Amino acid sequence: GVDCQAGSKMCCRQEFFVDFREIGWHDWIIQPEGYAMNFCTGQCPLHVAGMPGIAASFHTAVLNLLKANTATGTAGGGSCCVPTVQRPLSLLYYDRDSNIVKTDIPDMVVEACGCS
Amino acid sequence: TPRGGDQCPACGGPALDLENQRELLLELAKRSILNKLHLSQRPLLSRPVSRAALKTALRRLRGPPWGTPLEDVKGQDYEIISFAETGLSDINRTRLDFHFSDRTVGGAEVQQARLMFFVQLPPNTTWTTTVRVLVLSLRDTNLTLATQHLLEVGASGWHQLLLGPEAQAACSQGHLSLELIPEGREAQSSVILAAAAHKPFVAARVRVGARHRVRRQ
Repeated sequence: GVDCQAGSKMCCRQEFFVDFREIGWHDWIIQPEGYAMNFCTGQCPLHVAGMPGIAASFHTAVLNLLKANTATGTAGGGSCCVPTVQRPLSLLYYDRDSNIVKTDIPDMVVEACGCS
Repeated sequence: TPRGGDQCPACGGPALDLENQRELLLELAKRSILNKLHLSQRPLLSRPVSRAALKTALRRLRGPPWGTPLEDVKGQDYEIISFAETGLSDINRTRLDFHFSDRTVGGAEVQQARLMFFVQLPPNTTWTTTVRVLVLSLRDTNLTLATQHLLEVGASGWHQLLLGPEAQAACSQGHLSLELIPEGREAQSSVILAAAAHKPFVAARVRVGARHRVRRQ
């Protein structure tokens, strides 16, 4: 996966951290101190579609580029910049009855992005 | 998700302007966490636990450190910590009551329940006690004996007792009562510490949907 830099236009992972203290949730969420949510953003031209992490190999990139050039009406396409690797978020929190609960919520943190 | 052949909404533009989108993203993050925890709004705390008790309890629980979640998380696991409330007790017995939110445990199965307690003993002595698991009777609201464990402790410090299926079922129903009856003459209160950082607690491991999977098999 590729992390977004200033002015990135291609599909990349944008880091985004939610500080629980900042949103006033630090009183009921005991650990961690924040949520590294992250998200995917950017363009997915047709020649990079179907390649998780974008640059799978030089050869597949060339083949997809050929396909894109020979296809008609390719503008836009249906390819999405989506998470390709995600990991769980571990939370320790007080529930509505003040029980202390620890849980791992699957697929909450975006680790890498690619074109669908 | 592509919209009916149109361009994918996530694509086609430069990276989001974070300053303009910040509020939207924060709202999205909040909603996402609440949805996954099956909460409609953030909980308002009515019975917060002292930080000292919480800190000690967490240190006693084994498991991967924070930030290293389980490698293969297919379902959603919960570990619920309930601190003891001292019930009807006298010099010969100590009652410990544990409450579990049925909204958290409801529909799920408690797969393991451990009692963690701190014992203080004089040097070179042992302490033997019977731990009775009391559950609510089906016929009335009285507590009846479900099972009991004989416990022998030979040193001061934290100890744990793995409770059986009867206690797990009681946790699933929202309430577990334990009665500790010492075998010797040693007064219970001087052995089991219940103050602040040494408060006994039960750690219950819950997996959502476990009961459903068993039924399917």
